[in-house]
Amino acid sequence: MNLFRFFGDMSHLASILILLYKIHATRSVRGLSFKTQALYVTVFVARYLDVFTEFVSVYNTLMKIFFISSSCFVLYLMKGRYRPTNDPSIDTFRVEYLLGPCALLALIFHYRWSFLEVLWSFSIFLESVAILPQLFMLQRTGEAETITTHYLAALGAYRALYIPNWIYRYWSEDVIDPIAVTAGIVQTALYLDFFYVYFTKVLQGQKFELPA
Amino acid sequence: GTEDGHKDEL
Repeated sequence: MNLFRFFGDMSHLASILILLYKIHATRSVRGLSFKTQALYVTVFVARYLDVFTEFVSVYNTLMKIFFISSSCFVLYLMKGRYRPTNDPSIDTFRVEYLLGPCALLALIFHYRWSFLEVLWSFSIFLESVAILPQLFMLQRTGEAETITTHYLAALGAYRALYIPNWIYRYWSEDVIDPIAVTAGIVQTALYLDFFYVYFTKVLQGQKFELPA
Repeated sequence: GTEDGHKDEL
């Protein structure tokens, strides 16, 4: 565990706490893509099924349990308690265009031909594009609550921090994970546009608004 | 090892 990865994980943890805070404070799930949140549940369940078969560390196990349970809780908040504040009519990204290609990629690229390993690959590919429905929604509405942009920034920072972590691991341990690294670079690249607006507007105290 | 990738990551 190096500092890049540790702060990356902390940023991921923070993003979920910010998300829960946003829902609680505004008593609304407005501006959040249910599709993106449902994709994250799929990602975590597919990847962390190994929590029952592999033991890495207490930290690893606790984080896995947290990510699975918190993402399921967010889905419940969106479809249960705060359902009236959810607007599916602006959440129109076609997730089948993500699920199909990711399943195909996982069948082609994996480390071992076993159910859990192919599922692991699938989850890595799916995570890299899971934010697209949310970014698409942002693009469509052209604006976002500041707290929602902090959530996205923390999530993007988590991905960005994993990149120096991999460089460090390659240098210090001489190991590389081509599937995770390739998908991770793609995932981080998807945030570049968002980060540009976040740094030039939100962090200067302005509202997150895209040019018409 | 390399074969399994970084399975210790989240």
